[in-house]
Amino acid sequence: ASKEMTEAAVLLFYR
Amino acid sequence: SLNLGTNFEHLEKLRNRSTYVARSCKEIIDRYNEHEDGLYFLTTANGMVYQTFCDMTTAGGGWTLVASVHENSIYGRCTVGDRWSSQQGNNANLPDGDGNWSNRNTFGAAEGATSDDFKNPGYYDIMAEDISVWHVPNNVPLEHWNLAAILRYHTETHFLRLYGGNLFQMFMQYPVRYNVGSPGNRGPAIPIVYDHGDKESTKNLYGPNPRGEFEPGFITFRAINNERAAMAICSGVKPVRAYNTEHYCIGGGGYFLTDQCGDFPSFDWDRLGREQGWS
Repeated sequence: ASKEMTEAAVLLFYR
Repeated sequence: SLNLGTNFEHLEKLRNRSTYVARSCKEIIDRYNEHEDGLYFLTTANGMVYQTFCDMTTAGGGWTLVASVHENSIYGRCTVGDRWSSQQGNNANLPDGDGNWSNRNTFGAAEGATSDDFKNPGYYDIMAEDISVWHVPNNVPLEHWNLAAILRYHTETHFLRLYGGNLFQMFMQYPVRYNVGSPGNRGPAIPIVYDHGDKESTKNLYGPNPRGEFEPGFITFRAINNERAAMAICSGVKPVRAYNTEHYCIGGGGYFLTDQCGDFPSFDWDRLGREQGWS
């Protein structure tokens, strides 16, 4: 995957 | 200094937030009519108080940050920091890995959610209907998360009602466990509404080969690859043609056949000069 993707955290939200 | 006055008022305003009693950011809006993004205190059903970030703006707001999946070293293979797969090495005898997708363990802090893994009690305590996902570059401070994100989207189908109201419950039904099934046994794939980015930009975040086997515009849960390794979330995509999901789905159990174990399992497959096109 792109470097952009691997060097970003995945934040999960609920509503 | 002149700033001191404003700063004091600002801190007073933040301090007042600690008097709120609510189990989610949505409740903060509903009860206290607060609409400002930022950190708030929430309370679990058992009375445990914790602090997290509330997104009060996206699609009317009331989104509670419950977790972040952060890659500290793409070269690590289920090593320290791989809390969303396994920190105990690639091991078929530990099919669930650390088990954090379906337990009540918590770790990290909201302010550090882009610098390390994060999970708070809201993950299992809040009864929710929908999910929102932000991909934020590592180490970006909280006040810039929204603007800095490379991808933001949310669901609107209220699908969590069907799966117990949160990911904790959903992953009880669909365990993130090695050898639990074959690719056809994946969990639900839910259509998404984009808040930043689109189907095309989502595709381009992944490698050229993955683009040929997934469909963008969805979030998929509990994907299973060809070697029966389980992954928790395929962010922005649904596997449809082939199932090399280790290259584009995150989180996982404790064992991956080709030693691709990790929170971002094999996103870096080609990087070390192996086959071309998966990274």
